[in-house]
Amino acid sequence: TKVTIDLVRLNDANGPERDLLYHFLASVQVQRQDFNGKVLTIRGEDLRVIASMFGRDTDALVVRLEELGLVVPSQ
Amino acid sequence: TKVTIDLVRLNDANGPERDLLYHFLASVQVQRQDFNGKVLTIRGEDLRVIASMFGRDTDALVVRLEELGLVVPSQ
Ligand SMILES: Nc1nc2c(ncn2[C@@H]2O[C@@H]3COP(=O)(O)O[C@H]4[C@@H](O)[C@H](n5cnc6c(=O)[nH]c(N)nc65)O[C@@H]4COP(=O)(O)O[C@H]3[C@H]2O)c(=O)[nH]1
Ligand SMILES: Nc1nc2c(ncn2[C@@H]2O[C@@H]3COP(=O)(O)O[C@H]4[C@@H](O)[C@H](n5cnc6c(=O)[nH]c(N)nc65)O[C@@H]4COP(=O)(O)O[C@H]3[C@H]2O)c(=O)[nH]1
Ligand SMILES: Nc1nc2c(ncn2[C@@H]2O[C@@H]3COP(=O)(O)O[C@H]4[C@@H](O)[C@H](n5cnc6c(=O)[nH]c(N)nc65)O[C@@H]4COP(=O)(O)O[C@H]3[C@H]2O)c(=O)[nH]1
Ligand SMILES: Nc1nc2c(ncn2[C@@H]2O[C@@H]3COP(=O)(O)O[C@H]4[C@@H](O)[C@H](n5cnc6c(=O)[nH]c(N)nc65)O[C@@H]4COP(=O)(O)O[C@H]3[C@H]2O)c(=O)[nH]1
Repeated sequence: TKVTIDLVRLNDANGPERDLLYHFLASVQVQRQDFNGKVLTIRGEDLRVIASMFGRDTDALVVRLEELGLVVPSQ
Repeated sequence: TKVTIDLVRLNDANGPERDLLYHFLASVQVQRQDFNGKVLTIRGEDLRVIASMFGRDTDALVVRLEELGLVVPSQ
């Protein structure tokens, strides 16, 4: 599973899930020195870790992120 | 360890190590749809696998790739 996050919409979002996701993405940006600021795609293995931290499976997490408008559709 | 391979020089190189590396990088390019054609950076974990297939440790593999002129220096 490959999920691209809309960083601009993430900035405007609220809530505890948003904060946790934000911190994780910020750390990836720093590791990569990727400061495009618009989108960020993370590894499938990251999604699995994040999903279990939220007590969900990966598909349910992705559905939740889509509901929050945080996912950039893949071309 | 992060190693960026010069794809143009890899194309001109010879030998069994070159062929194995070429096939691996080609598969990564396809998985990513990354066809910039000039450079490709692979994961540290990939280098470890490739190194042990060549009977070396990772540092020795990187030295060998540098000797062959296949490594793009990191900025
Ligand atoms: N397009 C693409 N390129 C890839 C992929 N995997 C590795 N690379 C390339 O290989 C470099 C080294 O990867 P690494 O050793 O895993 O070292 C990585 C890894 O430890 C970490 N990292 C970066 N992005 C992520 C991520 O989304 N999730 C996780 N868990 N770690 C990441 O930061 C280090 C440096 O990242 P970069 O500067 O980006 O440098 C990366 C990147 O240029 C991939 O699936 N797709
Ligand atoms: N900066 C950035 N942009 C993102 C990210 N996720 C998606 N994009 C954007 O969406 C396209 C697809 O990205 P990808 O799946 O990572 O697929 C990428 C990726 O696999 C690879 N790639 C491109 N540039 C780099 C790079 O500088 N380093 C590494 N390691 N891979 C790259 O080539 C594929 C096609 O790249 P593009 O045509 O440039 O087009 C990219 C880029 O415009 C992200 O996390 N960071
Ligand atoms: N062993 C190995 N496998 C590779 C490499 N490059 C790509 N792959 C495989 O190809 C999938 C798609 O890569 P992508 O289009 O670049 O799409 C990637 C890329 O946009 C981003 N990404 C993941 N890791 C990194 C990283 O270290 N650096 C950067 N810049 N982007 C990354 O997250 C997306 C999804 O990553 P995955 O779920 O891991 O899914 C990755 C991974 O399974 C590589 O150098 N080595
Ligand atoms: N997932 C994803 N990540 C992206 C994308 N574009 C940029 N990045 C991330 O942003 C960092 C800086 O990219 P850059 O300024 O385009 O500058 C890049 C690029 O010009 C070139 N480069 C190095 N390795 C690769 C590679 O494997 N593929 C491509 N297409 N370019 C690479 O060297 C610079 C450093 O590359 P990295 O160490 O990989 O570090 C990259 C990578 O972590 C993208 O489309 N998808």
